[in-house]
Amino acid sequence: VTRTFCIANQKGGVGKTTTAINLATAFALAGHATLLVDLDPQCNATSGVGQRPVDVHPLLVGEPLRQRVVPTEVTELYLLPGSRRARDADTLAHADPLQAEHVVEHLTEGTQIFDYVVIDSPPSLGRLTQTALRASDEVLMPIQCEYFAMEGLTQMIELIRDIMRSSQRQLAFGGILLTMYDHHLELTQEVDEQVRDFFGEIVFSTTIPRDVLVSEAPSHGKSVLEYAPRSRGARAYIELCMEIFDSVS
Amino acid sequence: VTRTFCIANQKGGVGKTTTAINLATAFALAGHATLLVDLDPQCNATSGVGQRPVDVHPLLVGEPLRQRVVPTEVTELYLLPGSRRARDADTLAHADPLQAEHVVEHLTEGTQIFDYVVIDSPPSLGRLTQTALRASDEVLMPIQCEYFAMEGLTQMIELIRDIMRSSQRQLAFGGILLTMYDHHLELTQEVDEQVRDFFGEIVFSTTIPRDVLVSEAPSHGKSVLEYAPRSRGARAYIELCMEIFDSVS
Ligand SMILES: Nc1ncnc2c1ncn2[C@@H]1O[C@H](COP(=O)(O)OP(=O)(O)OP(=O)(O)O)[C@@H](O)[C@H]1O
Ligand SMILES: Nc1ncnc2c1ncn2[C@@H]1O[C@H](COP(=O)(O)OP(=O)(O)OP(=O)(O)O)[C@@H](O)[C@H]1O
Ligand SMILES: [Mg+2]
Ligand SMILES: [Mg+2]
Repeated sequence: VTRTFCIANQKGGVGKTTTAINLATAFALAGHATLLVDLDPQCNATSGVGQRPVDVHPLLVGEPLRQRVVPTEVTELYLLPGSRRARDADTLAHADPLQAEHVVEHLTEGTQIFDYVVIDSPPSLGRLTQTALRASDEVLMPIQCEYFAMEGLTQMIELIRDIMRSSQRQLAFGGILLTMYDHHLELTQEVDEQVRDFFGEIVFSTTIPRDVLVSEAPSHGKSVLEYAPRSRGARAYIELCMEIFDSVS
Repeated sequence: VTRTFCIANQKGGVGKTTTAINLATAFALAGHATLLVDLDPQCNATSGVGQRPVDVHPLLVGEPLRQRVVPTEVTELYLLPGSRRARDADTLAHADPLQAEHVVEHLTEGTQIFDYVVIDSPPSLGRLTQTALRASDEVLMPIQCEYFAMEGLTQMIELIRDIMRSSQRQLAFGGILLTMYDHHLELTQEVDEQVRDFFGEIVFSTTIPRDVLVSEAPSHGKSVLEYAPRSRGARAYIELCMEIFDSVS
C-alpha cells in the first residue's frame, strides 16, 4: 500500500522543501520506490534534486502522470517536477472544488506504483495546499524553533481537521518535526517545551539540527544524504526515516 | 508626500515581517508618523508589535481605514492589524481585478496622513501580494543568503515589472536587502557576490546580520530596536533606515 505524506506549514522557510527532499531520498536509499511531488511554484524541490522545472505543470496536462515522472540521480527516487509558469500557479491556486477534485484523482491514480510519495507544498493554507492534503494519507509539519513559528499553528491544525472530516481518504497526523534545532539557544528550548506540552505524542523524537551542510547541498543539486552523508543533518534525516518506518500509519 | 514600501518576496522565512516591523519602528523613532500594514494571514507583524489580530480584516470593512488603525507602544508608530479568519484570507487572495482595485483605493486613501507606510505581505506572488504592490511606491525585497533564496528571484522581478507597467502609481525598486547575513559562511559570501553582480546598485550596502536577539524580540511583542537597542541586529536596521533616508525614491 502506498504511503503518501504531505509536508505542509503555512509559515515560510521552516524546512518543508529540505525535509521533503531528504526524507524522500532516505526512503529511496532504504530500497523503497519513492516519488517526490513538487507542488510549490518556486520549484525548490525540483532543483534541489538536480532537475529542471517543466513548462506546464504535470497535474495540468491531460496525460497519465506516469509519463511525466522523471528519474533522479538516486536509484528508486523519482520526481514529479514543478512548473514556474505564473499561469499554472494561478490555475492550481484558484481551482474550484470540481477542478481540485480532478487534480486529487489525477495525483492519486498516478502514484499507486510507488511505496512512498512525498508532496512538497507552498507556504500557504490556500487551495493548492488543501488539494495536496486531500491527496495524502499523512501530514508532516516541520516547525522552526522560533516565536513566529508557533503563531500560525492553530490555524494550520484547524484546516487539517477540516480536511480530515471532509476528505475521501483518511488523512492522519504524520507528525510534527522540529527543524533547524540549536540546543545552545534558549528560544529553541522554550519552543521545544511548548510544542511537546501542546502536541505530546505526535512530535517526532528526532529533531533536525541547524547544519550549514544541509543548506549547501541544494546548490549541488543533491540531498544532504548524498552531499555530506556523515553530517549531523544527514544522520538526523536517516533517524527520522527510521522513526517513520517504526510508526505504522 | 507619503512614501509607501511593500516588503515582498515569494520565498518564505527570509525576514519580510522582521524587516517590516524594525524598519517601521526605525522610521517612527526618527520622528516620522508611520503606519505598519499587516497583509499576511499569519498576522506575525501584528503580534510582533504586541497587538492582537482583529476578527475582520480592516480592508474588508466598509469604514474609513483611519477608524481601524491602532496605536502601538512606540510613539508615531501605528498599525493596521491583520485578520486570521480563513474567509478573509480567501477573499483577499481571490479578489477579482475590480475588488482588488477597491482594496488598493481603500488602502491608499487611508494612508495619506502618514509620512511612511510599510506593508508586510505573505510568501507568495498571488493576488494579495499583487494588490499590496499596486498600493506601494517602492518594493523592498529581503533575501536570505541561501541557495533556494536565489531561485525564485527572477519570477519575482518579472511580476514587479508587470505591476510597474500596469499600475496607476509609479512602483519603483526600493532595494534588495541581504538578511540573516553570516560572514563566516562560504554560502553567504557566494550569494552576496551573485546578488551584487546581478542587481548592482539596487542592493542596499547595509546587510542584516543573523542575531538571536532579533528572533527573540517578537516573543516580547517588541521590535529589536526596543528589546535590544545596542544589538548588532538593531544597529543594522537603524543603518538601513539612514540609507533609505539618504536615497530619494
Ligand atoms: N537543518 C537545517 N540546517 C541549516 N539550514 C537549513 C536546514 N533546513 C533548512 N535549511 C535552509 O533554510 C532555508 C529554508 O528551508 P526550506 O527552503 O526547506 O524551507 P521551506 O519551508 O520549504 O520554505 P518555503 O516556505 O519558502 O517553501 C533554506 O535555505 C534551507 O537550505
Ligand atoms: N537577522 C535575523 N537574525 C536572526 N533571526 C532572524 C533574523 N531575521 C529574521 N529572523 C527570524 O527568522 C524567522 C523568519 O523571519 P520572518 O518571519 O521575518 O520571515 P518572513 O519572510 O516574514 O516569513 P514568512 O515568509 O513566513 O512571512 C523568524 O523566526 C525571525 O525571528
Ligand atoms: Mg519550500
Ligand atoms: Mg512574514
